[in-house]
Amino acid sequence: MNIFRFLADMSHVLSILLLLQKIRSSNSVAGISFKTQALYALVFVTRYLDVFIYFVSIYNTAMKILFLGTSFYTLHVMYKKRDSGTIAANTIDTFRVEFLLIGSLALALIFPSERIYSVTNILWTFSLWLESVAILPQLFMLQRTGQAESLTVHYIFALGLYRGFYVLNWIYRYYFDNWFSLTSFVTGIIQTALYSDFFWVYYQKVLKGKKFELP
Amino acid sequence: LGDENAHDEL
Repeated sequence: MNIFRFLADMSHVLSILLLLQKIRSSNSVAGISFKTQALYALVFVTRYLDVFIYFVSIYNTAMKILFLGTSFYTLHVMYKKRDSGTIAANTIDTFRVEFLLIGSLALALIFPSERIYSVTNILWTFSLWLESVAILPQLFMLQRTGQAESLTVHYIFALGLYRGFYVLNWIYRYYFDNWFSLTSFVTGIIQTALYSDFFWVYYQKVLKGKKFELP
Repeated sequence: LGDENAHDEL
């Protein structure tokens, strides 16, 4: 554990709290992509089911259970409030996730991490590829609506920050732990890059106190 | 199944 990884995990937890707080305070799931949340739930299932067979630390186990639990709790809350969106979600949450799923599965089968062809390792690699692109339905939804509530914006920012910190952690581990995972690094870079536009708009609008609207 | 490729990160 190093400071970057800890900050990454805390950003991740913060993003989940912000999302749930947004839904609670507005009593609405407007502007939140159900598809992105469903993809995250699938990411956590395929990556963290090893919690039953492989023990790392109490911290590791607790966080895995937290991420699994909150992702399904979020889906449950969103499903319950599905009619509260100001615009029917099915008309704007239209990103075709099939391509993300098929692409991630293909990459995991062709290039499993460390070239280890086990079920758990292929699922782990699949989860990394899928996570790297899982935000796309949310970003497309944001682009279509053109504006977002501030809590939604903070949620996406914290989520983007999370993988950005992991990239710093991997650079740190490469030099100080003599540890490196190419799959983690490449997917982490892609994931962080997908947020880069968003980071820029966030900096321009939110940090300067303006309403969040895409140009 | 097991620790053939231990993933210690989240």
